[in-house]
Amino acid sequence: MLELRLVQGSLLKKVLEATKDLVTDANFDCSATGFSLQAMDSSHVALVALLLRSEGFEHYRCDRNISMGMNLNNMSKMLKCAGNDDIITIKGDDGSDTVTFMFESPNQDKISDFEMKLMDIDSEHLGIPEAEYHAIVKMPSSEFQRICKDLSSIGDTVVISVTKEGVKFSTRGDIGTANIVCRQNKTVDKPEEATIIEMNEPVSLTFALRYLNSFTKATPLSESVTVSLSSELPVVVEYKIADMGYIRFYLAPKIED
Amino acid sequence: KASQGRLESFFKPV
Repeated sequence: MLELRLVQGSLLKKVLEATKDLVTDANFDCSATGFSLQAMDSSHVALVALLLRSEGFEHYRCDRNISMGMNLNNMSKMLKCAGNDDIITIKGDDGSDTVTFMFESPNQDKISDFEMKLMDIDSEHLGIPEAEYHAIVKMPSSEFQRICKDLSSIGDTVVISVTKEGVKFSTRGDIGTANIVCRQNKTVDKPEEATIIEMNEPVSLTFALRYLNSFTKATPLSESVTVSLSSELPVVVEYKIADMGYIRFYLAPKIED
Repeated sequence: KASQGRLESFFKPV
């Protein structure tokens, strides 16, 4: 028996919008810790890891660990039928091949339930160890989105370099080149507008802009984004989900032949 | 020319 009641149902809608273009099918895992997902894109270049902690739900009942395979496009179709202010409850029964999404309007005058077929998915989980990163950049998520979008009109890849000067995003394409440098800036009105650069050592890595642009679909989930870089690891692009957890995207770098 | 890395080169399956 599974019953998860999320008062801020729009969070789940936003999570689906952030993941459905990257991953087609995924197993949602439910345990005492929370509602989570780990899935790679079809080319095994990018990975999404989601955690919505159990404490963030108004009601969280998960009698035993359960994994539910869902087609994210179909799940998105169903969640789009929920209003932005609706409370969403996810319900499942042991051994059932369906999951039910219940939507309640804020004043309880409309209650809908949508039953979706589950699917068997052979998921490949990767072990992601805790790591020390060479540099961690925290910046407004809208700024990161803007940079990725702007650069992708010039080139296909971006070199992200962190030095003590700041973080530089560079691209080149047929029409020319572009460089955007963001310096640390803590003198802002609100903390989420700050750009904070923690650098243990300089680092420079190349990534496909197509994936970074896909990650920025999570921008509505958080005012700020954290980009963690290490020369030996995939980049981590993390959006914190207030009071609940996070959505993290991992992207393997381009490697010089 | 740079080639695209794969996640399995960095993380092991569990």
